[in-house]
Amino acid sequence: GSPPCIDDADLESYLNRRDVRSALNIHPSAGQWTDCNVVVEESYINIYRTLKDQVSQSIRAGKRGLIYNGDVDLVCDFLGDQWFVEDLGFPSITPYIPWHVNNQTAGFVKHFEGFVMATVRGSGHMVPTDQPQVAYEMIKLFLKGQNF
Amino acid sequence: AFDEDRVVRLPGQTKDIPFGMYSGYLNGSDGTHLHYVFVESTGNPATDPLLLWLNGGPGCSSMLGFFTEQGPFRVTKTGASIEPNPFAWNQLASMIFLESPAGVGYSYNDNGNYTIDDDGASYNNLQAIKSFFIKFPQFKRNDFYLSGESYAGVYIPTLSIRLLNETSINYKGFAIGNGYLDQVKLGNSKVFFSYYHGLIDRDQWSALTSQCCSNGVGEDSCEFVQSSNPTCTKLVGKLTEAIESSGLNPYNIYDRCQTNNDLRRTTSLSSPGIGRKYGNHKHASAWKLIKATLTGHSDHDIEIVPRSTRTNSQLKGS
Repeated sequence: GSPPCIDDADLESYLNRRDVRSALNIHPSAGQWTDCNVVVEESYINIYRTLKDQVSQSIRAGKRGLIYNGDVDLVCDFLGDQWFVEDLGFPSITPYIPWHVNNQTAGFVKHFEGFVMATVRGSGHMVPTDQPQVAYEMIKLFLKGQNF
Repeated sequence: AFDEDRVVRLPGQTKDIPFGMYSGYLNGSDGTHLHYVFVESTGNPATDPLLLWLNGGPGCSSMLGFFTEQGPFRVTKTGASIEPNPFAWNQLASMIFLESPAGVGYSYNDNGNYTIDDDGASYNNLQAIKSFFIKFPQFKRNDFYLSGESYAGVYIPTLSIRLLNETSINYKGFAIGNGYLDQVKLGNSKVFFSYYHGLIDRDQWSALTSQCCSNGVGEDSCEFVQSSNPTCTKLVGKLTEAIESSGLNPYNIYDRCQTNNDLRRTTSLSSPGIGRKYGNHKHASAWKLIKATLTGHSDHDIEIVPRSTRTNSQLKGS
């Protein structure tokens, strides 16, 4: 969902300026920009209650995975996603251990065969907004295929 | 590079953008046109990985990611200028921010059809990726990754499965942040999370666990979402109401909630439609996801009481 307690009014105002739309090559058929579209949200049909099969199959096919959670988010909390990860049934390579950025605990991590699960300490749902440097280091480690 | 889509400078910037930036449309199926912004890596675009980012919702725009999360720019509070983001991910990878499905952000459909499901969304996302590589064939050999957050926990795995069959794309892996990966697990965990973070007291917790758990208290022995015990279901319903009325920012329980600002905007804007967007819809949207996991129902089954229809005393209380 859209971030309920975050004020995106200034961004909406900016992205609906005529000069901004022009700079971004926006087609005239496109409507007013809103952060979240009510029509799409209300008519969207959710099929999958769990993505276990898709995630498992992708990892088995050799695709590397990172599942990360800001640990103070209530909407998609870390605990539920941690249970999801454990339920995938892949053997773990490391125990659940802290990982660090600038000598500070950035969160906790567990490496599995083919993928990694990490928390980002003190972050909510939008991790790159709440903990930008930690998020940056995290995605760097992932893209480079390095352990946390 | 696809020069028609090139963005040299955005309003609010005083200098040209020092890396390749492109904005335009990628084609999905049946008249679907998905808006994208592509920013090249500031390292070596020829060899750095290519990373797709999707925000969730469903229905939310990846321009939120671009301008408020890991994109290269931030819009200042007044909206008058653009600032660089020192932790932009395009220092590591070239990034595609895709507004999906049609109807989200600047994306549209020629027929005005905005009803879609998970499979339709992932199919259109795949078509958009293929459309990207037609516009930018020089990136076809780069390592390609998927990423996103929230409901992208559905978008990414379903798209990943489709990519497994696309041998012409150098697909390497995926990253999912705070993903909507399993409704029932997230519903059950939310009760534990709420207790562990002091959102409910010991009496409520004892009542919940005595009615919803068997053989101890834990992930495997507690079933809050799909309980066959009506007392348990009732207690979970009360918990849902309690955390909703707490006034907490559900996306970060330790951050402040800009509700007051939202309400001020609601009352200060002349158009009720705009006011509803700033004030109520956002709340309804977030709590919808929470309720969906806690009750085990899909979003469509859940009736949300918009904030504006609550009484003044309820608002003051929260």
